[in-house]
Amino acid sequence: FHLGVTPSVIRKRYNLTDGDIGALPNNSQACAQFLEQYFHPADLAEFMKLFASSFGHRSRVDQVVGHQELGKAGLEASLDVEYIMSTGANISTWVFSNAGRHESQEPFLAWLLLLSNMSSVPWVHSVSYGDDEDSLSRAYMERVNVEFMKAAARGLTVLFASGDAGAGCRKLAGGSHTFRPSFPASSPYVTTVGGTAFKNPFRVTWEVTDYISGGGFSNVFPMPDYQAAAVRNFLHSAPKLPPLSYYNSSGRAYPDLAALSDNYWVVTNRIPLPWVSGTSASTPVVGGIMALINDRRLQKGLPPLGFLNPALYKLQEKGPTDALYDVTQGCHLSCLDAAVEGQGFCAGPSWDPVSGWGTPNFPQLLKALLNP
Amino acid sequence: GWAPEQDQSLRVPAEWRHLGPVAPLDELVLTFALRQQNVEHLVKLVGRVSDPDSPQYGKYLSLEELRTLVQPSLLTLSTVHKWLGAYGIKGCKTISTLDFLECVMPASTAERLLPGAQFHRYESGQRSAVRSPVPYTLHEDLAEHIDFVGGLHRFPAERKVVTRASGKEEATARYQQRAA
Repeated sequence: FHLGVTPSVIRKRYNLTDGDIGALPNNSQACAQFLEQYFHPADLAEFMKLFASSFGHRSRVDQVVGHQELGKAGLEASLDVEYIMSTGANISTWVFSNAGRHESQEPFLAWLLLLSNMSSVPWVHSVSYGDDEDSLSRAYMERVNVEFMKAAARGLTVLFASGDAGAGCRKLAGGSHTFRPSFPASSPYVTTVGGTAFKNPFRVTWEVTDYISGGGFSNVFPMPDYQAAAVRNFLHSAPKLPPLSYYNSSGRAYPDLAALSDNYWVVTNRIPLPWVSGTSASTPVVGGIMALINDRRLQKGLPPLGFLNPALYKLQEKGPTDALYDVTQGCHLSCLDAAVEGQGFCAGPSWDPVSGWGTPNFPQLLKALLNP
Repeated sequence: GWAPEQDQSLRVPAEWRHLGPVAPLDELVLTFALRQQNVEHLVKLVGRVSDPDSPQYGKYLSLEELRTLVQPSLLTLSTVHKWLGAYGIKGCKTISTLDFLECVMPASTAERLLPGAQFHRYESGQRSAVRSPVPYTLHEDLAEHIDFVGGLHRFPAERKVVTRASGKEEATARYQQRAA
C-alpha cells in the first residue's frame, strides 16, 4: 500500500535494489530547464531525507550550467532533479538552466548550442519540453534533428517527454480534425518517454497507460528503419485504430518506452506536494535508469549507450524478453468529435503509440543492454 | 528575398502580452544556423555507432572529430561573415562545431539585415521576450548557407507539469462537453 509515487515505490516497481546505485565518479546525468524555473538545493535535500533513506544517493546537484536564481522554486525543476537523482542514485547530476540570457534568445536553441559547444557533458540528458509540430517551421525542425544526430554521434542519450495531451488534436481549415504530434518527441534521433499509471493507484501493481501520455506519428519525419517492423506489427494487429485521416502512418512513431507518470510526490519550496503527474515525471525516471546502465557499462569497459533506439527496438524484436514490462491496457486522449470520441490510440501487446515498448524492468534491461 | 521559415507559426501565445515595438538601439541576440557539411555521412555514421550489430557500435566521435565532419564550408563561413560585416555586425560568437553564430546587434540593424522582420517586446509574468510578429527574409544568395535564424518567432515554452487534480477537472469538462 502507498499514498503516491515516491522513489522507493519506483525502485520497487522497476526492481532496483538498494545496491543499484552509481559507483563511478566519472559517470553523470543531466536534466534541462527552459522555463524560468529553478530548483532549490534545500528542497532536494528535504526530498532525499523524506523519501530516499533506504538507498545510497546524493543530495546535491554537482553542476548548474546557466543561470539559477534564488526566487521561488518551480515544480517542474524540482520534479526533474528529485527523480533523476532517485533512479540514477549516487550519480553526479548536472542541471542545464536555460531561460535565455537575453530576451531575444530562444531558450531551447540556447541549450542545443551549449550541448554542441561543451567537450565534456553528461552521457544522459532528460528533457521535458515540446511544441506542436505544426507550429514550427520545417527548416527549424530538420536542423534541430541534425543537432540530435550530432549528440548521437558523440554517444549522448537524449530523452524527451512525449507530452501530456495524448494524441493531441488540431482543427484544420475545413473544420475536420487530425491528431497533433509534438516535437522534439517526434524526432527519430531522440528516445521519447511516455507515461503509465498503476492499475491500482495505491498499490505497486502492474501498469496501465496514463490517458495523458503523448504519442502518435510525425507529419514531418519519415519512419526510421529501426522501428518499421514494430510499428507495422502494431498497425496490423491493433483491434481498433483511429481513421487514417487523423495520423500519418508512415511517420516517425513515438513514444519508444514509458514509465510511471501519475501521482508523484515532489518537494518544492520546502513543501511535499502529492498528485504531480505528466511525462515530465516519467522522463527523468527513465533518464536515471539509463545513467545507471551506463554506470555498469563503463565499469565493464564498454562505451555508454548513446542513441538508444536502434538497440532498444532490436532487443525487443529478437524475441520474448522481460527487459520491459509490456503495457497492454488503456488508451490516450485525442479529439472530441464523433469520429474518435476523445480517444486516440490504445495500448496493446508489444510496441504501441501510447506506452512504446513498455516500462523498465531494471535487472533484465541491464542484462540485455550490457550485451545488446 | 527568400523566407527560410515561411511555415513557422507567428501566433503569439495567449499568456504573452504585447508591449509595443522595441527602440531602434535596443540590442538583440540573433542565432544563425549555418548550413553544415556531410549531413548524409552523419546519418550513416549515427546508424553505425548506434547499431549493436555494427562493428562500429559505441565508437563515438569526439567533439573535434564531429567538427571536422559537419563544420560549414569555407564558402559558407566567408559569405555569412561578409554579409554580417556589411551591416557592421562584428564579434559574433561561434561554437565548437562552427555551425551556429550568435550575434549582438541593434534592432534597427536586425530589421535591415532581415527584411520584413519587425521587433516587438512581449511580457508574460516576470518574463519579457523580443520577437517579430511578421516573417523575415534573407537575401537569395544566402539560401545555400543559412538554415534559419533563431530569435525571431518562437516564444519560450510554457509547458508545465500536470497536477492530477487539474487533470481530473479537465477530463470531467471534456466528458461533460462530450455528453452535451
